[in-house]
Amino acid sequence: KVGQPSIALLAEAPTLPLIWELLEDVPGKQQSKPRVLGHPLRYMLELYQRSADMHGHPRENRTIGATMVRLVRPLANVAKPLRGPWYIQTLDFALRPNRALYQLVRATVVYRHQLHLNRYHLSCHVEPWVQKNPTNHFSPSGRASSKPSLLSKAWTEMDITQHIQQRLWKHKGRRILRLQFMCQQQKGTEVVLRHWHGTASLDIAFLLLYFNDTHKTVHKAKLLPRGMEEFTGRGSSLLLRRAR
Amino acid sequence: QAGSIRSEVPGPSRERDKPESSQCSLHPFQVSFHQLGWDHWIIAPHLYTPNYCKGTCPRVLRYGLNSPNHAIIQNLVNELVDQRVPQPSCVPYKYVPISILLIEANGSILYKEYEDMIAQSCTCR
Repeated sequence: KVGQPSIALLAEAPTLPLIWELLEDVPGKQQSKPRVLGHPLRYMLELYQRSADMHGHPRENRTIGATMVRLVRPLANVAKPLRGPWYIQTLDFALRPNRALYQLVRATVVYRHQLHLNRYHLSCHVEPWVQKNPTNHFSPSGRASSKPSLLSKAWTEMDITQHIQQRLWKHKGRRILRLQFMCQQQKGTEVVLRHWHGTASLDIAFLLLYFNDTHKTVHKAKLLPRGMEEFTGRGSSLLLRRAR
Repeated sequence: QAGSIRSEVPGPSRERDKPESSQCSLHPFQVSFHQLGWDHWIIAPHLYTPNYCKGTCPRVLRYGLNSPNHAIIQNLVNELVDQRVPQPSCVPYKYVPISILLIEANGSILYKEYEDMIAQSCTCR
């Protein structure tokens, strides 16, 4: 096994949570490296640089508010036919199964609110897709807001935590978040439909899921039953003095 | 009463024979994710400094080593009662986390802070 520095070898230690996690999350070495380019990668690199130094030490003053952030790209973009002045795309995002150790603290969708197709300009926004039902309302937790430090001018971030938590998070099995990306042509221009269909290959939106790791608190609770902390807190110094 | 214990224990002092550098301490160590075979999915950082602890544990465990009561007792047992019971070992005491940016198999990008990834200080236990 010497000369095979691979996490596959570490699978022999299945009790280690880190190893399980790596085995689950990591693409196999034989598998080609997933291609992630463009704005999603730039966004996450900037988020990383703001949250950790070049050696990977988390910054003291980081404002990320979570210990894990997952950027999810849409499974496929489907450009729909023109509906009046609206150009609409359906975006599906696959959400992984819930894991008890991670608590979802925030979910946002980052999208382009301005699209330039050749010389045509479109203004866009995103709406969660909800089944036609009079009781269904979408109310985003906050208004769409652009954050100049992480996003370029054409991108906007919208909080959809409430929507995900209420409608999707507790579902078991495969969960798909469906969003509608809706664009309107600016006055005096008319986008050629083939240009609109061409946007299906562009990065126009991605999902950000913020989690906190509850492992530490669970671990501590398991190690120290109720009352034990007090015992160890007071007792240990006494015992130390006696031993010395 | 460390001094009196020392004088009562027969045989040469292991501490006295060892140079200062061989005592339990933190050793800086850096490795690249390429060397670990993980560079195909880790985007940042490129280098990882896990460090390690190495060295002999002294006969009398001083405060700075943060040894637990058990280690102190085990040392005494080794010295005074039964040498088959080993001396405490030099192991990491405090750790700090590392932030990693990685690509998942499905193309998602993950920022994650992994706890206890870098040894920051050592202890005898």
